[in-house]
Amino acid sequence: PALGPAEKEAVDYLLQYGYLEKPLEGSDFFRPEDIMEALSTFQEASELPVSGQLDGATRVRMRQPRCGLEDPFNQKTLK
Amino acid sequence: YLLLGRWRKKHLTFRILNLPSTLPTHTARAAVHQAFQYWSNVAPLTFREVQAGRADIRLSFHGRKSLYCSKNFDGPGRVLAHADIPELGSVHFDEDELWTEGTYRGVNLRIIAAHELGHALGLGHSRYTQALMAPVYAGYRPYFKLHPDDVAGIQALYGKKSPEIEGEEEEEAELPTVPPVPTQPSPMPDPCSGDLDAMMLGPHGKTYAFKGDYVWTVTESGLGPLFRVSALWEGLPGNLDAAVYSPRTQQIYFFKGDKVWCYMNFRMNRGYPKKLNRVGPSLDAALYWPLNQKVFLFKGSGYWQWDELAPTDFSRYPKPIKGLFTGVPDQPSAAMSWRDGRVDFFKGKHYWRLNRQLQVEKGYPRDIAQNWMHCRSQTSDHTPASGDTPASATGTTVDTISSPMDTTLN
Repeated sequence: PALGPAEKEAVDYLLQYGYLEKPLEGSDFFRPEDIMEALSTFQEASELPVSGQLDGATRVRMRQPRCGLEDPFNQKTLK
Repeated sequence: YLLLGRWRKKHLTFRILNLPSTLPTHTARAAVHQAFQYWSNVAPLTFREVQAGRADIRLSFHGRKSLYCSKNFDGPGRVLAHADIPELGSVHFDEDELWTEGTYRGVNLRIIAAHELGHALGLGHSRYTQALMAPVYAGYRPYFKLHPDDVAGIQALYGKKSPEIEGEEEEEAELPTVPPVPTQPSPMPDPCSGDLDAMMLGPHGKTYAFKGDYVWTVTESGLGPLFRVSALWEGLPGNLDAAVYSPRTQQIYFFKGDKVWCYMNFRMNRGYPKKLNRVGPSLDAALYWPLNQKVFLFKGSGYWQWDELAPTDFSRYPKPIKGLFTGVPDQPSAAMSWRDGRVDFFKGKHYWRLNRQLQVEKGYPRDIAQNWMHCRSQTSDHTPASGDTPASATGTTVDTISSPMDTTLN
């Protein structure tokens, strides 16, 4: 499904900081479950309630000033 | 904490190339000096400022675009700064931020500088949101101090600070970690035979071909002379499985059997060779793909994708080569990529060129000897490639040129 501006901004953030990887095989679209997993990882690493949804707290967190380097977090490292 | 690399010395120099306009010079300089001190207080590191010439760590402020940095900044807010990992040493701050000291307004230069120096010293981002190395700026703290996770991270890299180590001037000696390479090399290979152990687009854009105990450079105008592999990379054996250079980290990885060797230029990194644990032994080939900045490792019909700077979940690999690299044979003997994203695979006497969509271009496979090694078909006697060891007779000759490697050997 087409993403709205807020969702697109969030996906760009997740891509830029290493939470989401552009699929090498197949199409350029992300599967919703991949985006949800990346959002969950971001929320967990940010000590936010983990919903996998782009809620207000997650958006605010993504707008906070930060370092330009990627984050190393994924579900495996968080475990 | 996450470790991204380390300096092979503990006494480092730094240079402040410019300062922000939002702070008095002495205040900004004091903030940067204090940032270094956070780390030298807990680890046996010393930092000496230099006013001119080359320094290990170089701090500067630049705007949205810079001639000297490929990573743009984004104006006020969002990205504040970035830094390179060891042993590169660049630390850049966004000059559009309101850099401050001693106030809750703006962005505290001391804390951000300390964070970026953490990267420059080898630390990645911490998952503790209160740690200095957390990715998000937590704001000004008047009584700032390092989080235990920051301290544990830096001490994992450089050890704990102890009075005995203070004042030591000498650099760490590099301990040999591998037995000497056997002195009897295999016969000098003939570049015109076509088949290769490995190919690599190395530092400074030089292309290296590996076969048996030898390596040579390949340019558009000819080949460099053949050198023993161990003459260029001390401690490295011949008959390699694969070689790959990562411009992202400036590391060169060599693979043979169940081991990996890691070099920066021609110097082996401490602790190598290491055992290959998470990917299979006896790899076929390796390449760095600039479009996603990942290292790809190939074996049989499968590949692994490896991110050097983040933990990689290898449980999803190997994946089938054919699923990503369309038209490529299994068990390639070598592979390399170009800066524009094109990729070449080598197998036997042929090579396949892939476009940026990773599909084999029309007209491939082509002949390695003719198109890479400057060999031409010949009906008369064969001329050996170089040296006095006869190369195998292939019915081709090779054009050699003065070595582009001479300067690096010097």
